[in-house]
Amino acid sequence: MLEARLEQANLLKKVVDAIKDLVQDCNFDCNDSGIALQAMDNSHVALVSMMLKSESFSPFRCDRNIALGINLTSLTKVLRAAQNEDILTLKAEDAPDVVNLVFESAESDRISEYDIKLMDIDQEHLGIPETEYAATISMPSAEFQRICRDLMALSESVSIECSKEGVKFACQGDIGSGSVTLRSHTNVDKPEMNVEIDLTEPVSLTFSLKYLVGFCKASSLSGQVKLCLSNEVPLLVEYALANNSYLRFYLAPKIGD
Amino acid sequence: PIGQGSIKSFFTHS
Repeated sequence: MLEARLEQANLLKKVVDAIKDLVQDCNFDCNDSGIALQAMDNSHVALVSMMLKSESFSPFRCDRNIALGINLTSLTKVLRAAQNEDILTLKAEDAPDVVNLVFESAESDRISEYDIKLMDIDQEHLGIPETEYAATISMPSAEFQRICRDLMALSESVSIECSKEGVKFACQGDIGSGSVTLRSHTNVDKPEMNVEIDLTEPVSLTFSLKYLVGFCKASSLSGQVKLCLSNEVPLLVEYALANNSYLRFYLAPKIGD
Repeated sequence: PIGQGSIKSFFTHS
């Protein structure tokens, strides 16, 4: 059986909110290392990979591999009933028909309990190769969100060029063009404001802004976002969570010119 | 025009 207790419902609320517009029905794969999710969007352009390590829960118990096939719209409806600060416990039997969610208020004696019917989801599982990326950029997640939103007003796609000069986000549209360039930057007082660029070779790739803006819904999960790029491979956008847990998005580059 | 690649062409089935 599965029993996983989260100190704050907020974490799961934010994760589900960040991915629910990209993917609809997903398997939450539970085993003794934690709860993982991998799903592609309908167009097979982007892939979400979430890992909530067992250390992110206290306690965490999962004796066998259990796949919880959940419709994220249903999960959102139920999670709306949880206060951000509630303690959230997920429970399921070994061959479950439902997943049970319990929300406990730390301040009052209120306990809410919900069951969500599970679905049988036959999901493709893709192997993601370990990649030595040519460029890795860590930057404030709010800054990345702002850049994507600003450039989407002009164009549907953005080129991300990384060189030793810095990283340049550029777009061209019907009304004109725009770009934002960031250089490495260290803020001793506010490390969340740091921009760190780790480059082994220059990279230039073009991506759909619609997807990037969608990924940025995860911004509230982490002050920093990491972008990993290599020529002609998908972009990795990573939001690191506590206890080595993470929410990652992969986006296939645009091809041709 | 720029085409959109598929994520499946980059990752293998596991």
